[in-house]
Amino acid sequence: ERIVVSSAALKKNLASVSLRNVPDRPGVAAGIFHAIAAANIIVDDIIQIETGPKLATISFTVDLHTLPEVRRVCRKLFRQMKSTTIECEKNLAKVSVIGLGMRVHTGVAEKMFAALAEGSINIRNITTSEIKISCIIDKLDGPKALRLVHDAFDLGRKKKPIAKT
Amino acid sequence: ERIVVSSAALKKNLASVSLRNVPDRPGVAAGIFHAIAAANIIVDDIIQIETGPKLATISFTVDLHTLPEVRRVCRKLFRQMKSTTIECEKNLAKVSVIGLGMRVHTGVAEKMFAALAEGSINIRNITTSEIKISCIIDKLDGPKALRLVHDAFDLGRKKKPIAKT
Ligand SMILES: C[C@@H](O)[C@H](N)C(=O)O
Ligand SMILES: C[C@@H](O)[C@H](N)C(=O)O
Repeated sequence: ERIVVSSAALKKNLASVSLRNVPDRPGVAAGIFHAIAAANIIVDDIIQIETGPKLATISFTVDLHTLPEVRRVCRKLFRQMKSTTIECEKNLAKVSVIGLGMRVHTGVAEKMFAALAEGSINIRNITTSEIKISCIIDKLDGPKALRLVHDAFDLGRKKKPIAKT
Repeated sequence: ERIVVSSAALKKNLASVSLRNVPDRPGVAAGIFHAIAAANIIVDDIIQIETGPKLATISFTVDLHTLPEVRRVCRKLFRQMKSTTIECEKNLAKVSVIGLGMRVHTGVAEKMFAALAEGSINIRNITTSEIKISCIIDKLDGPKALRLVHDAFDLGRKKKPIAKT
């Protein structure tokens, strides 16, 4: 098994914006992120799930201090679309494990989620790629989450930070 | 601007499983992916969005041929939880752009979404990281999507596949 979890990271001071009941047809995502890019807003991660026939929820994270501007841009965008709602959450953090070949086994995701569960930390959003698994959690859970994940994957300061299974 | 989109990729023969109205409390994600790992199912990407107080939707992609087994594992898991529903989608593909420093500007996401919109391709799910933006689309849109994204980011076979902006 060639999975290598090499490090864990904590990103603080995040806010999330969830756009619910977004019309699920071509061009909508492009329009949203064009407006956001035009306002020079930096987006951390983007998640979208289809929620029903012709509807989707798009959730993305931004630095907390940009939230007022993001809200303004989104409200303007959806003025016409009465069904789309904008929900903002402050006080979030993102804990991630970074590695290589993580997609080969679900084992790494399971281990990370279990580590957070051990600390009774609620996982609010999840996004993954082959080299990174990120969980959005409450800001206050941040430092504890990082510690739990470090321990679960044996990533200590004194050790070589590669855990092979 | 140090964004470098170096390549695009198409992953075919994917199926997605969406678990809706999953209880949003610590330990649930760990339990789900423990059962999936125990069944030796390989998971491609995992997305989770909170959908209401104490509820979340978890959506993940798997290779199409593993879908029957995934369904079996999920049904068993949620036998007790009457509110959780399992939705499976076949005939999906994932088109991705890969690069470095992509999170610094939303511009890359916008450009990718716009390229797909040009081809009237509906983006069904989205997941991102600093080095990768992935869109789940209908399988039939796959080859066209890859071509559109290649063109949008100037990634040709004859050219050096790095597009700096
Ligand atoms: C919802 C949004 O992603 C839409 N499906 C699009 O293609 O732009
Ligand atoms: C829904 C699920 O992710 C849950 N919040 C957990 O922490 O496990």
